[in-house]
Amino acid sequence: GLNQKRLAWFFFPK
Amino acid sequence: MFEARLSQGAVLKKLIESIRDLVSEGNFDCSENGLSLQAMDSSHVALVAMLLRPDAFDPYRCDRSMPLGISLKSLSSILRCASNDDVITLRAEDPADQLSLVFENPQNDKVSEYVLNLMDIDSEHLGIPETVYDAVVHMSSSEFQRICRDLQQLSDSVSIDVSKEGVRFSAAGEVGSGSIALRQNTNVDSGDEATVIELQQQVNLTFSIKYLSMFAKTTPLCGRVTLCMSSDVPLLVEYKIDEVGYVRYYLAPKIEE
Repeated sequence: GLNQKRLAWFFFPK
Repeated sequence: MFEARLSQGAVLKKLIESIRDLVSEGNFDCSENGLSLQAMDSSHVALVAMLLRPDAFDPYRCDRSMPLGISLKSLSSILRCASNDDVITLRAEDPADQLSLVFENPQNDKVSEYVLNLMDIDSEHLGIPETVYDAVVHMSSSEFQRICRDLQQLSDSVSIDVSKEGVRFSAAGEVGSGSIALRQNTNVDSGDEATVIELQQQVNLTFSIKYLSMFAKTTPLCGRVTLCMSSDVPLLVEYKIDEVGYVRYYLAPKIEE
């Protein structure tokens, strides 16, 4: 099934 | 010292109403680049990034960059005391522990002053890479809001499929399924109604409708919305604020592990 990812999985903390 | 006078106070009212359900608090950063905010929702799935450039204001003064830690609920309560046609002036000392808001009516015979207590907020800023998207859809913002509202009746997820033919939104749940397809239609009378697609590559992604519906609360700010998508990267939903700023939302897709 599909899983909801968090944004930090794609974007990096500054 | 920070001071910014917004002749169209309604822009700020609509802006705060559009994001207050998504984020409860955030640091509004004032700098020479304008007034900006980056904040994530509590589940860290969606992010709002907004900017009002200095030319949104007249005058705009910011001697030194500083954050204004604001509870959106509190700011919204105060902005509801402003009329839609009021001029709004924001003012803060440096360092800022309060934000002063002055509302002036167009007749110039009523002045209301409010003070908002600011908060210390530890905010996590995310670096958002410059992305060339595979598919960009420009469409009517009220149509987008309508589609989110309709498909939310069926499911908590929506698939967005962009191809040369157009864009298709589809949802399936226990009661059944539904889909709405929009064809490219640049030959409509009203510019706000046109659907325009820039396509490098066909894209099909799935998102939570709950978040898209929250983004769609920005509809009163702009008649148009832009959806930017590439496979397996967050969706960008952008509303422009005239020529003076924007509200951008990022939403992580639902993907296979």
